[in-house]
Amino acid sequence: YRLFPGEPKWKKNTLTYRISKYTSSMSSAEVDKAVEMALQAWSSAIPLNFVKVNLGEADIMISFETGDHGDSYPFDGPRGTLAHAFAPGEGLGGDTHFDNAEKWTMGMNGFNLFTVAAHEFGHALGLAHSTDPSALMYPTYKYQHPYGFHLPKDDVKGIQALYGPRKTLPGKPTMPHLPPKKPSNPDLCDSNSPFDAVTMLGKELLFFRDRIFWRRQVHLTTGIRPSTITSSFPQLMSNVDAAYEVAERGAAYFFKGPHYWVTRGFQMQGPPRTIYDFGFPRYVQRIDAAVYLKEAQKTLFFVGNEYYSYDERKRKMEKDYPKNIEEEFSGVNGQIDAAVELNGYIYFFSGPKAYKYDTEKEDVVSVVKSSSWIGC
Amino acid sequence: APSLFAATSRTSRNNYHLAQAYLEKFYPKKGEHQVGEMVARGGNSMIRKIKELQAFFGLQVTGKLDQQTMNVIKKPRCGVPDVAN
Repeated sequence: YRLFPGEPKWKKNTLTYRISKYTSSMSSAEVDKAVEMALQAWSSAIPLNFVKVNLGEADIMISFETGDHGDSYPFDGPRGTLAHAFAPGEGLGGDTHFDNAEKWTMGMNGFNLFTVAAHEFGHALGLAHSTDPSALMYPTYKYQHPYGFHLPKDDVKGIQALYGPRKTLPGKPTMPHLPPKKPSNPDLCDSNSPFDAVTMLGKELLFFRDRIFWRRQVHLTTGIRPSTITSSFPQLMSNVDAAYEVAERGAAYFFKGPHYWVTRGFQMQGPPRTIYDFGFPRYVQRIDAAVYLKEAQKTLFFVGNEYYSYDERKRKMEKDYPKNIEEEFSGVNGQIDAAVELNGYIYFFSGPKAYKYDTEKEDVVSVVKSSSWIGC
Repeated sequence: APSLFAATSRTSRNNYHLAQAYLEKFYPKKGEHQVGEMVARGGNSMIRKIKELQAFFGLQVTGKLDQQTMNVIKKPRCGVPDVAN
């Protein structure tokens, strides 16, 4: 990685940004989303937060420009130069411009706005171009998949050289900056590998772990089939954090980092949304587990050693939460990786163990190996 | 100028101009052209810049506008210079 001469950086830990001019090739909501995700890629690695403003001057002014647009760096029409940004500082400092002559998209066609924006915001925060071809700050365009994106190591080193690391927050103790571990030939019955998420989906139970998920009929322990997550849920790719289904609504919810997807069966219903729709505080950046309680019509979300309760009828987070998990669910030890309600019992999955919890007795009534649920 | 070409053709002339504009934009040198200073068009400074570009992108450093170098020059990219000035 390389820094600019004099190593300019922002001296405050909350920056404002404003999109003053949009492009016609994407909806403004899509542009907002791509910009938010691109900034999130950096804020997950350093103690910097970004606040969107819609009026007046912001630290980072973002706009789509054509040809000569008054900053002595005219754009050159389709291809060639795609965008540029200015190093941290007052006035133009941090400002980011995109060539409006390009075809900007959220996909792999044209030029992916998330990919280019994430690169330019590296400049806006103080990084120069890197000679490492795998780095986001390498000068030439290379498509990056926006969902589940992890900053490459070279960029993490560079930006943390300027701002230091972000202290990890409550939630799954994963290292968000390292690409997910790719087991070469995973032992599917490895009892030490926890499930990432468990949910009902229609008549089947789904177990998620890394890049794989298992489907099983609730009452059968035979015929349990592993397959890759991308084969059924391409947008999810891998490492689902949590999942639950509201059967009477015919909808299931899948969580990854600060985003969630809604499906009907295996059909994605639109782009990902933000978990803050549910009313989580901003410091929650990921969910460990979720379980829908059919009778109460409430969904419990587990984060670190606390849990929240969301009223699905009122579509509102309940007051007086979060609460401590161990105080409310005696007998369930360790971080909760996944949870699912079946026949009135809640099954908590924590590491190698699965606890059967009786909500009436308010106690654990049996403990089995997690992997026994997938026939191991 | 002929020594820069790996091949001779109209394409090469176009490549030369494209490369020249690219190098001026992304590999400027601080205080390179003093006002009034006489510099031969192209000449050593261009070869030096080509070498700088090839080193930056991990290409074989030849100082020539060979195919690999031209492939990099034609790729869509960020407008911030590779060498900060």
